[in-house]
Amino acid sequence: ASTEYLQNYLDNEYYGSISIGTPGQQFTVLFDTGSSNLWVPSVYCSSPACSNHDRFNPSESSTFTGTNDSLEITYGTGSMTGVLGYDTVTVAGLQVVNQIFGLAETEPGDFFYYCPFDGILGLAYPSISSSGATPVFDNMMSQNLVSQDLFSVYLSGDEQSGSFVLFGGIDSSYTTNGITWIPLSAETYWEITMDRYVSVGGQAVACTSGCQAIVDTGTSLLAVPNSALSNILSYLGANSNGEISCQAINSLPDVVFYLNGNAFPVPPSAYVIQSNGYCTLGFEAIDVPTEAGELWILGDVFIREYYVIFDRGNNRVGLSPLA
Amino acid sequence: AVHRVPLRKGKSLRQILKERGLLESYLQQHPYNPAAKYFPSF
Repeated sequence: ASTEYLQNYLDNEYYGSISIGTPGQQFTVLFDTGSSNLWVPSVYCSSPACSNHDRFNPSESSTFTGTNDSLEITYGTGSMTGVLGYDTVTVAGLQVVNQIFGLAETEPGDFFYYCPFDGILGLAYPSISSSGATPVFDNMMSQNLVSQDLFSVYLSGDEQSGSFVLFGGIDSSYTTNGITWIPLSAETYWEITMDRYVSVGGQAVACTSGCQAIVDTGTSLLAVPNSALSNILSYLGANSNGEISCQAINSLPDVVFYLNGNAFPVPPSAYVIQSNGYCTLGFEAIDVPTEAGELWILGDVFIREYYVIFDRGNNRVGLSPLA
Repeated sequence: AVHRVPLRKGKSLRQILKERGLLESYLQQHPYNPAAKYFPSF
């Protein structure tokens, strides 16, 4: 069974469209570099929770092939189960044939009714794909649909539009400040090594002996170890809930990550989130198993500051400053 | 062979639940742990 933990997508704001089947059936999905499976709701899910979403109907696709393999998608309020099937998936005009994907069938928790996307398209490595399902980008590569075995992501901070995922190339207009390449430390998630401490205002606040980081478009904030979060909140003058005076933004320092010998600053304009006159820090605690060591998740707060190239051909991440 | 998928920035599920007064009860019933995505058994 495949398991997706949807509560982790509570904060995501960026969505795109794909179609599945022949003729194509449209879905809004989250492009998630922190997972590897593709799934969408199906017509077999008849609950009110599913009624607010587009649902895939296999009987209306001439290219669909079913399987008996099961799928489980765990939501915060329960789980949705389904089956795996194969069909043509169209992403940005690319037709990926025989793509395996999950068709969610049974009733999830009621809150799924409000979920702003229908499904998730995972862009991480096949090694973490549930049920051994081949990820979409692996099929794009094996079917020679992309000229380079990489994709890149730009997330715009302010505009409702302008953000994109680019399959098979790099948009040079977003790399005028140069690209720094960082080798992956594991071919699972897009995992890289932070080789020095994380600093705030020049002070080391965490990761003093090196640690791991995952670049994840499916996580909105900067997820940091519990121990580091208290240091960061204290240093930045926030309360324990991460709330801070909006007037303080101009005087706050950069948070700096060191990757492959290079500094990658994130300014307060990026890590302070303003909403309805209140300001909070865009950090959240992540409590990982001890054996996993110190793990950071560089989510959208980080990605909005850098054009990110996910290079499967060379197993590396490229970062180009946008400012 | 370069293909661009435009992404639109919209409301998050958290924002939607908050506007409908459902966020607090949801989070009370289902404490949020970002690690669950990377360590499901944890």
